[in-house]
Amino acid sequence: MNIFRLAGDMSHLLSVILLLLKIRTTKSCAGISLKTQELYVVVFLARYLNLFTRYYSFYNTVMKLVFIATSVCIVWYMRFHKVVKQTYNKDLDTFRHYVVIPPCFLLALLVHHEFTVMEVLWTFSLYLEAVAILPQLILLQRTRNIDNLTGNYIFLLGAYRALYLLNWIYRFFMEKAQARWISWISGLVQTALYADFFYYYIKSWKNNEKLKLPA
Amino acid sequence: NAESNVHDEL
Repeated sequence: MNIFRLAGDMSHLLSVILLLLKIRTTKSCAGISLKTQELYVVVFLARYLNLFTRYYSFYNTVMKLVFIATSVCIVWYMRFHKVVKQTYNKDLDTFRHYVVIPPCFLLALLVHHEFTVMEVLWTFSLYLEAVAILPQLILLQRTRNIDNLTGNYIFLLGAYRALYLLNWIYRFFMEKAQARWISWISGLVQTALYADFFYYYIKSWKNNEKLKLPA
Repeated sequence: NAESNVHDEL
C-alpha cells in the first residue's frame, strides 16, 4: 500500500469520525444531508459484498466493516435519534436522491469490466459514489451558517478522493498496475464535484473567515 | 490478476 492510498483511507476514516463526533457531542446534524448519507449506505453495501467472497487483508476487512457500520449509524442518528433528528434540515435537503440510483445501476449494467454480479455491483457503487455528494453540496450551498465541523467533514471527504487519484497515478507508474478506466473516470468526476467547495474552503481558511458559499 | 488490481481498495 502506498502513502497516498493510506492517507486517503485515513482521511476518509477521519471524516466519518468527525461527523459522528459532531452528532454525538453537539446532538445536532444541522448542515448534514441525510440523502447523501443514505446513498453512502447503498454504496458501501454494494461495494463491500466482496467481504464474503474474497479476503485481502485484516486492514481491508476491518475498514470495510467500519465504513458499513458507521454509515448505517449516521443514518440511524439522523432518522431516529430523538434529539438529533429534530436538528435535521429537512426542508433544505430536497435533492431527490433515489432518482440517481437507477441510472447508476443501468450504467453499471452497460459499462463494466466483467459481467458478473459482484463486478456489476462494484461498478454500480463507483458510479453512485461519484454523485452521492451532490445532495450534501446542494444543502451546503443553502446553509447560511456552515459550522466548522461540517466544513471540515466535507473537506476530508474530498481530500480522500483527491488522494485516491494520486494513489492510482502512483500504482500505474510505480506498480505497473493496469489501466482501470471505470474507477479512474468515476473517481475523477467525483473529485471534480468538490472543486468549487475546495476553492471556497481554502479561501476562507487563508483569510481566516467563516466558510460561506455563494448562493 | 486483473481483478485484484483495484478491488483491494476501499
